[in-house]
Amino acid sequence: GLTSKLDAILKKIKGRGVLNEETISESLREVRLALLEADVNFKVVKDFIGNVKERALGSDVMESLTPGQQFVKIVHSELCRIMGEKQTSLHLSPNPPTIIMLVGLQGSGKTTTAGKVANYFNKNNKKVLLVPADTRRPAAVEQLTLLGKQLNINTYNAGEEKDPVRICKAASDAAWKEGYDVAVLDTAGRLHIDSDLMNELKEIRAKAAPHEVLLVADAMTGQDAVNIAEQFNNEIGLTGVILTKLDGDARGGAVLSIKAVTGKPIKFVGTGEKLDAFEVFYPDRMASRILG
Amino acid sequence: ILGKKEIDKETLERLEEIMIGADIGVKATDNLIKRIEEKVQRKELSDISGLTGYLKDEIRAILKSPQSSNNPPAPPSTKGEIEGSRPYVIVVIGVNGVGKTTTIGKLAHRYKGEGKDVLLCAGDTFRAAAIEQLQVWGSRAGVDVIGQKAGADPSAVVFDACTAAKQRGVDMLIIDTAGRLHTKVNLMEELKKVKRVIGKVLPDAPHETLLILDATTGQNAISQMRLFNEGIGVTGLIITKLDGTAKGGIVIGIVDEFKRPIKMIGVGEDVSDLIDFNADDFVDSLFA
Ligand SMILES: Nc1nc2c(ncn2[C@@H]2O[C@H](COP(=O)(O)OP(=O)(O)OP(=O)(O)O)[C@@H](O)[C@H]2O)c(=O)[nH]1
Ligand SMILES: Nc1nc2c(ncn2[C@@H]2O[C@H](COP(=O)(O)OP(=O)(O)OP(=O)(O)O)[C@@H](O)[C@H]2O)c(=O)[nH]1
Ligand SMILES: [Mg+2]
Ligand SMILES: [Mg+2]
Repeated sequence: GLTSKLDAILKKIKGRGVLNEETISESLREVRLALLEADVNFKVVKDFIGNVKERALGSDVMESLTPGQQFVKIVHSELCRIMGEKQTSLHLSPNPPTIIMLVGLQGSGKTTTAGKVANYFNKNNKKVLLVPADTRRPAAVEQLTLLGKQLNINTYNAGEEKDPVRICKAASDAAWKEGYDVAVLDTAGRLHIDSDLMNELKEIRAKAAPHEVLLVADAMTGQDAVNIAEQFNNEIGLTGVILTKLDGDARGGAVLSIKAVTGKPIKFVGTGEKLDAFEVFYPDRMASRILG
Repeated sequence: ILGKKEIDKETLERLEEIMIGADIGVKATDNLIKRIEEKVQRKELSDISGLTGYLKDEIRAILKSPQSSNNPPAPPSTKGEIEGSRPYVIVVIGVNGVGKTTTIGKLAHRYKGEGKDVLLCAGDTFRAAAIEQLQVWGSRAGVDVIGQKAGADPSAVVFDACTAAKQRGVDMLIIDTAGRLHTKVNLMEELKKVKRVIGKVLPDAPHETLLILDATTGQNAISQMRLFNEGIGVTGLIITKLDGTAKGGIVIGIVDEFKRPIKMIGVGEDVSDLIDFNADDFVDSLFA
């Protein structure tokens, strides 16, 4: 992998003293290649390499018996620094219910993740309400309702109401009135460039006042991750991110792009189709995965 | 796109960024850049306009190359036309959430509109409300959906659907499958079994195995193609969600390596948002 490649490069120049501009460039090229192959956005890679270069130039990598390993350590720790501290949980509001709103592109895993978030709090003895606010996709309400049944968790019944904004507002009020600890709003997938649908999310946020607005993003997303994350964050405002489908072999570089452009914490990861496939985000494990 | 006249190092770097930003990938981008450098060396390329034209030609050629080779028989173009390959069977596969079920709804609408007799199979017996979702699409398209209860063995449902398709003498049968990550061996085995079952009922089927790829996917699309193709064989690709900002450049490397054609692209969530793949339009939008 990257360590052995860097070992080969750095061992060639060992004995020529500390790292300087020219001896470091080949190593930086290998790191850049690894990150691009991992789907990190090329602009994010450029900035990242700049930071690594500064740290590597000042370091004693060449003093080490294993310079490749030392170099990778610098890269790894720089990745961890950007991806943030380990998140232990979503914070519950001191004034229940805590309203959690899930947003994102079509098919990223929001509805399934809504079930997982609900399951997570339910297992911790919290009273949870699932809110199906996707009235557009065929059988979306049925999908979330079925997940609720599987988990023995209540699903808000919107009756004849089809407007997602009114549904979320009414559900939020009902959750407060009926003493729920958590309400999870599952919204319809949408494009970040669809201004009508992005405005709909703004309205939901304004009316339902969620404590958390989480971008549900697919781990296999490529270069477009920066556009998606930037738009959702600028237009709606995010409080965090959930990365899904990490049980595959995607390197997941999108997470670095998302963190770099939004600065928002990665709260959880989805690691499978079952409702208990839900874990806390570990930046150091993610860093190793991205570097391959 | 580049605001200058002649081809220099900076030009090539800017071009490389555009291609990587379009998810073309490092390897495929490097190959294309190398070909450009050789042409510049041999003085066959000297200015920017010639450069983008040449690059577009190269990519277009890659995307069009499979059209002339190893294509399955086309679906019957009129109702009841080709006796030998009726029902014409299409299996739709791909990882989770890429747009398989929605694309089948669009395909059903298209083929029904061409006067064909279409039957759908709700082969996703795993995911919550997957059968209901396909049934809505079936009623939108005005076609029947063969399904069983959730939790049924997908091979059993597919067996039913193939038998029904044969008995009813329909023109086309389109089979929906559950989303699955290509790395899950047991799920790939399940897919292989589905293919065997189809072949037992309808000896020369499936005629088309379409892999659905999401345009927002990065380099992982290559791994998806590789494993699905090794698993049950992919005869064609449909790229969905090209109505977003992702360019879907990853398909260039995939078509180059696996030589399978991109048949159609999905450009929205409505029943008519499925158009035939056009290499010229695709290449133009890559550099737009
Ligand atoms: N393997 C795997 N599959 C997942 C994960 N999360 C969700 N899925 C699957 O991804 C597919 C899409 O999930 P949904 O929950 O329907 O996605 P969505 O974002 O609600 O989709 P839209 O509402 O259409 O935008 C389903 O097949 C899920 O089972 C995960 O962590 N791992
Ligand atoms: N914008 C856009 N959305 C699409 C397109 N194709 C599908 N979708 C949306 O993507 C989401 C997922 O579509 P599905 O058809 O459920 O995907 P799937 O592959 O069957 O998902 P699983 O069965 O859960 O694996 C839905 O919200 C669709 O409306 C497209 O071309 N453009
Ligand atoms: Mg959903
Ligand atoms: Mg489906």
